[in-house]
Amino acid sequence: DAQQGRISSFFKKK
Amino acid sequence: MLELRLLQGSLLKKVLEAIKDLVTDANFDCSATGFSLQAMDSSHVALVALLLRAEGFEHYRCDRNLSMGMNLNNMSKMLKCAGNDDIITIKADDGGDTVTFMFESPNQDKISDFEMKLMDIDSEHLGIPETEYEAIIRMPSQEFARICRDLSTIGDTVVISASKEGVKFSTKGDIGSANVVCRQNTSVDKPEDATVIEIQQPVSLTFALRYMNSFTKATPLSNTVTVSMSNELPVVVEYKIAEMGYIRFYLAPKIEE
Repeated sequence: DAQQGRISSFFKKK
Repeated sequence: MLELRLLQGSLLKKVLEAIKDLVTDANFDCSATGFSLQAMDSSHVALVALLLRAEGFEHYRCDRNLSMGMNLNNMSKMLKCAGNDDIITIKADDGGDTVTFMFESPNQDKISDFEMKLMDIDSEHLGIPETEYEAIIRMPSQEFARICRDLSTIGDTVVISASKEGVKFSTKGDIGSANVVCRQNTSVDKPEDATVIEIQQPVSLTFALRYMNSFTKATPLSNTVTVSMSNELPVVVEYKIAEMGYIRFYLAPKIEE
């Protein structure tokens, strides 16, 4: 099954 | 001191309805640029970014940058007390622990104020990089909402595949499968009814329909929606807010292990 990605792994903390 | 007067109060009511189920608590940031918000859902899969530009307000006073933590369900309760034609003014003092929403009826014969307690919210602000998307689809927002709603009765995830031929929404579930293909269509009477597909290269991504359906709660804000995708990146589902700004939803794709 495909795994759900997390948005925080694509966009870095400011 | 902060004082923001919005003639079209219904816009703010619609914004809250669009985000309150996705995000529980959020900081509203007020600066010279405008009234904005960035927040993730509790599982950090989706992110919402809202901007209401200062120029869109009839009166906009923000003496210093202010971040106001609000429970969106409570804010929605208060804004539901405003009439659809009411003018809404948001007021707060620097360093105060409350925000006041003032509602004025169009003929000024009823004026209400609702004071809400603010809260301290520890939120991460993420930097969203400028991206040249490989596929940009603009279509009627109601059509997009319809597709998401229909497919979610069949399956839990949607594969969105965009190519020069069109954009295909596919799902599979226990009872069967479904595909909806939308082709570019610009021969329409009204520009907002058009489906426009700009493709640099074919893109195919898988998303949870539960989130897509949640984003479509912003449909009343705009006749059109723009879906921007690049392979292996979060999709952006954007609803423009006339004359004022936008609400953008970012959703991380599902990735094959």
